[in-house]
Amino acid sequence: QEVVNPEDYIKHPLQNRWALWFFKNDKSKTWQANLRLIAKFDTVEDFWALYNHIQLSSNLISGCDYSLFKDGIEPMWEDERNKRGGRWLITLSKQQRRADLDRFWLETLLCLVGEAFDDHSDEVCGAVVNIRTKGDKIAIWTADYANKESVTHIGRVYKERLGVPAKVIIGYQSHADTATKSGSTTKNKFVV
Amino acid sequence: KKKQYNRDFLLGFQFMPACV
Repeated sequence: QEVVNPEDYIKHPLQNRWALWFFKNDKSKTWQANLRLIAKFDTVEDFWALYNHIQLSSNLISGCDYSLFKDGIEPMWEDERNKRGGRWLITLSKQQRRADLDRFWLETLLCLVGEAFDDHSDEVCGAVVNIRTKGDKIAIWTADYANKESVTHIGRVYKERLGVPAKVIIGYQSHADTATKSGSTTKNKFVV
Repeated sequence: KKKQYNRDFLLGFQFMPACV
């Protein structure tokens, strides 16, 4: 009788079930109506099946977003799990769309589904990529801006995973500050 | 225990034949 290795036929379960959302900017519709759930997955294999099936971020038209959030958390500030939180924000230059955008977004996804932030991964809510003419943005959203230890751990690991040079500073901003800002920039609660 | 996967492990599955 042949002994079968479970590794060969059981999909690799993720710690969390994740939901991928797509936003397409149609000004004739409300913000919420422009937001669509694409699919949910909870295994390594199903993550790749989805990732390989959809367009790269760099192929999306301006105004579109992808969001990957833990199942049960909606990709908006108002969600109960997001409203006290904030984001580590990566702002990209126009040139970086070709050079870095798809690589950074995939690395972000791998950090999330692989639970790269150790015990602090529980503080992660999701991540968003915004495709914009003036410059694309990628962010990891966490649950509580006041949880300094988790927020800074996540920021340090994330910066290293993206290969951002030490001299380049990335900032963490609370959603409350982003929502109430008056100018075009939001003050950073933390930097790494 | 948390199910953690490092990047190389995850990348190794990108082009695996689909599970049946």
